[in-house]
Amino acid sequence: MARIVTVANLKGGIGKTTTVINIGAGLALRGVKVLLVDTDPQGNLSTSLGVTAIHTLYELMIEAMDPARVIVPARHNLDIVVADTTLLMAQTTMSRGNDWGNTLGKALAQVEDYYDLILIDSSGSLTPMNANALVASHDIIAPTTVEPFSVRGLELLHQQVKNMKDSTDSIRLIVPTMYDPRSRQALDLLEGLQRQYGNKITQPIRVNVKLSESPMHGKSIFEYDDESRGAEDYRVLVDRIIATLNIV
Amino acid sequence: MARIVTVANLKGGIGKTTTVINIGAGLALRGVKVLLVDTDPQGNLSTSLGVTAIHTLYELMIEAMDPARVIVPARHNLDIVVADTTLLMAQTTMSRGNDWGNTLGKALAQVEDYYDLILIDSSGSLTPMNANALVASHDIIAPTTVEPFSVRGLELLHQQVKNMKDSTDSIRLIVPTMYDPRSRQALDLLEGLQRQYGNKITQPIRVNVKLSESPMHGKSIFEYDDESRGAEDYRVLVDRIIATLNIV
Ligand SMILES: Nc1ncnc2c1ncn2[C@@H]1O[C@H](COP(=O)(O)OP(=O)(O)OP(=O)(O)O)[C@@H](O)[C@H]1O
Ligand SMILES: Nc1ncnc2c1ncn2[C@@H]1O[C@H](COP(=O)(O)OP(=O)(O)OP(=O)(O)O)[C@@H](O)[C@H]1O
Ligand SMILES: [Mg+2]
Ligand SMILES: [Mg+2]
Repeated sequence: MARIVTVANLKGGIGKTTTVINIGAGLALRGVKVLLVDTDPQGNLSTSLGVTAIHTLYELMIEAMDPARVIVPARHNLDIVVADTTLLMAQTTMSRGNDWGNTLGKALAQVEDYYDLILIDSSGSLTPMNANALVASHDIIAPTTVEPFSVRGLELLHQQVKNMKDSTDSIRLIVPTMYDPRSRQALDLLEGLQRQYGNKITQPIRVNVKLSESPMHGKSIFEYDDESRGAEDYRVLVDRIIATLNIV
Repeated sequence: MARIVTVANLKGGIGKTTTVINIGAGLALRGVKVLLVDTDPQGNLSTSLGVTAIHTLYELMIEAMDPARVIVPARHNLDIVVADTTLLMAQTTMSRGNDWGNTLGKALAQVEDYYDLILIDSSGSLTPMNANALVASHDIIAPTTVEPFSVRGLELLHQQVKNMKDSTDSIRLIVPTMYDPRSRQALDLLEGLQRQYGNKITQPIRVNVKLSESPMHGKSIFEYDDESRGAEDYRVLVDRIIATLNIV
């Protein structure tokens, strides 16, 4: 029975997709059976792993297509459901149905037994699609850059999750991303985050140009440059996720 | 009769809010009467200018509140309509009405005669709110960082605008942001953008730490550090906007 995890933060451009790719790939390398699900109409998840597919999340969720036709292998132990702009049509359709909040949850229930973990990439703002992902999730991992807009987006995420699920307990881990250890302001903000959220704050992912280059080559950080700071930091995060979510 | 301009790109975290603040403030300093409208539930626009308000865009659009009660002065020649998370409720309400695509347009029509320019900040993904902003706009300014996800977001924006308005002519300017002149990859991508979009590409806004510090102090770049690269680059952009949109 898979654990469903969404990577989310209302602020844009703070490393959500980068985190989904590299914890997904990192867990698959440890033998965890992972399904990645892209819910962002930009479809950056599949392009970053060099994967194309004929059918998308829209067909799985809205047209009730057989999951076997939609799910494609990305790597060993790593499958993916891709997204594209057809998903934009789903937003209006979804917010009209009676039980619209559970559309994604119902679609994923069909495949939960084949995976240890289902990892969802979400887009920035709170759309009916993102609400679906948060509702369907057992756990939420929230990346944040160490600057005020992003920390504010994190607070808004906590508010939204509390409105939907009556508690913020499902926000298990907060991952500081693009962290620059030389910046005084970043250090101060990181300490502020640790005071506010305590043990939920993971070790930061440091800023590393290899992390912005690897998606252009359709590779995870481990494939692109296994010796890099980025690979090292995401390995530490994968350890923390295995321990926190009792995956293996 | 105000010109309505939306700053948009489907990719998150690429400088939309930073661009709205600094071209809004730059135009106001030249004597242009500007109204800023925040349509992002995160409400980063108002905090970046150190402005708070009691009433928000939600009340103007959905509860038909008198604009005079919602609009607050931010600086000389610069007023603002703020947003907050109540706007998230609007997304579901808006996509149910008959003429939902014009909700924002109708609200702004009430105040068009008092301004030269109405400048709208949008959130990343395509929500009913963002669709409203694009439909209501005469012109669209699209920031983009010089990296593949953002350039892809720009292409998707062109597709969406074409679907809504039958042509992409309203995308007047494309503004490269966070540009690092030392990066070979950035230079190649910039040249690629210039080949694809020609004269729409403005001079880039260079990466400048002052631009990420100024919003934390509730100031525009011109107030925070008028001698900085960021202030210089946004002044050049303001000139280009005045010439392209025939504002004054
Ligand atoms: N630790 C890092 N060091 C350097 N660059 C990074 C790092 N993490 C992410 N990036 C780069 O920053 C940009 C934004 O990251 P990403 O696209 O993962 O953010 P996102 O939150 O998914 O954005 P969106 O809101 O558009 O979905 C990308 O170009 C990515 O390659
Ligand atoms: N030219 C620049 N140089 C350095 N930092 C910048 C520059 N432009 C913007 N920033 C910083 O980058 C971050 C993202 O910018 P901003 O919030 O304006 O993006 P956005 O597109 O509005 O994001 P969202 O998708 O969440 O609305 C902010 O911390 C901002 O201060
Ligand atoms: Mg993303
Ligand atoms: Mg913004």
